[in-house]
Amino acid sequence: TGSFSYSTYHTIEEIYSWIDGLLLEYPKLVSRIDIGQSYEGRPIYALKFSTGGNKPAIWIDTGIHSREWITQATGVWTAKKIASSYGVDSSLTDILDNLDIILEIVTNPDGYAYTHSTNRMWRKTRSINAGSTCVGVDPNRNWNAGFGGPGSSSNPCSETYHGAHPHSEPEVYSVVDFILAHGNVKAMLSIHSYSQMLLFPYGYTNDLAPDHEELTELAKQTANALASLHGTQYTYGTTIATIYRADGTATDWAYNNGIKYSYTFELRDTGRYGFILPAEQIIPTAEETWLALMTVMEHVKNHPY
Amino acid sequence: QKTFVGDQVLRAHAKDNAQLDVLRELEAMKHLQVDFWRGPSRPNLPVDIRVPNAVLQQVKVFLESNSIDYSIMIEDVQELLDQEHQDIQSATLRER
Repeated sequence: TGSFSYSTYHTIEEIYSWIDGLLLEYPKLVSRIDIGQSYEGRPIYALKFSTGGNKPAIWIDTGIHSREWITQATGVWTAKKIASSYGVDSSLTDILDNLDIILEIVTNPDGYAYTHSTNRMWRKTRSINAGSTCVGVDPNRNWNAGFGGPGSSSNPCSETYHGAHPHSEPEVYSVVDFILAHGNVKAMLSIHSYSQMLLFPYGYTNDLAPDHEELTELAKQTANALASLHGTQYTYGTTIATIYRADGTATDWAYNNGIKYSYTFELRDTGRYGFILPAEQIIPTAEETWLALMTVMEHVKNHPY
Repeated sequence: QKTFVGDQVLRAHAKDNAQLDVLRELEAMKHLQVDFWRGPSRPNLPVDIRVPNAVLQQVKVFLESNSIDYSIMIEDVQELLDQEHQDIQSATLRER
C-alpha cells in the first residue's frame, strides 16, 4: 500500500485491490470480513482492526451515498492510518488494546461503481424497483428507525426513496445483520458529505435522545478537535434540528439498537465544490477527520457501558 | 459517462417557510430533473440545486418570479468533472 496514491480518487476495483495489500502488510492486525453481497453481486467488505479477543467494537462506514467520493477516499486513508499507527501512536494503540475498529469503506459498492462507469452524480443503490422505471433506494432512508416518515420519499424516482420495506437493500441488511450478530458495537460513525456537520439522533423525531447531553458535549469536543488542524468549522446537533428531518437513517437505527455513540459526519465542504471536492483536499480532510474520530474513539474507550 | 455540460449548481436562499415550500414544489417537478444536493430544510440553510442546462433559464425564472435569492455555486458542472478526471489520470500515471 506504500505506492498507492492517497490523494486521488480510486475505483472500487482499485480500492478492493488495495485492501488485499493492506491485509498482506498488516496480517496480525487487519482482517477482512465479507459481510454480504450487493444487489448486483459485488462483495461487501468490512475491515476489522483487532489485537485479538472479542472486544467491544467501533463501527465506521464511508460511502453509503456513492457520489460522496471524499468519504470513500477518507475511509482508505483512515484504514492505512489505523494500521500504521498501532504500536507507534500511543493513543491509537491504547484504543486498539481495548476496542476493535470495524471500517466499511465502500458501503454502497454498486452505486460507487456506477459513479465511475456511468453517472458521477449517482447517490442511491442500484436495485430495481418493481413497478417503476426508476432505479435505486436511498440507503440512508432504508433503516428501521422512523422508516417511511416524511423525511424520506415513497417515490422510487426520488433521491430519498426509502425502499419497499426496512432493510430492503442488501447493502443495508448486511450491516444490520453484522452489527446485530456482533452484539457489542459501542459506536457507529457514518461518514457523509457535504456540509461540515456532526449530527446525532434523532433525525425522525424532535424528541431528544436520552443521552442528548453527553452526545452534545462529545460533539462539541469532536468539532473542536477537527478544527484544530486546518481551522475547518463544523456545526453540530441533532439531525432534525441541525439539517432537516430524515427518516430511516443508519445512526438513528444504531442508537435505537443500543449503540449510544451514534454520529453522522458530513465532511467538507460547505458549498464551493459540493460533491466534486478536488482531490487535493482528500488528505487535509482525512487528517482533520482523523482527529475527530480519535476524539470519539477515546471517549468510547474511557466511558464503557 | 453521462455528461453535465452547462449544468449549474445554484445556491438558493429561502427567506422564510413559504419560500422553502416553493423550493419543495420545485423538487417535486420531476420533469425538470433538477438534483437537490442540499434540500430545503430551514430558512437559514442554503439550498443547493444542480440544474440541467436545458432547464436552467426556466428554473432561474421560477426562482426569480418567487423572489427567491440565488447565486451560482458551480458555473459548469462538467468543467469540474473534467478537471477531476484529469487529476485522476495524472495520479494513476504517477502511481504506475
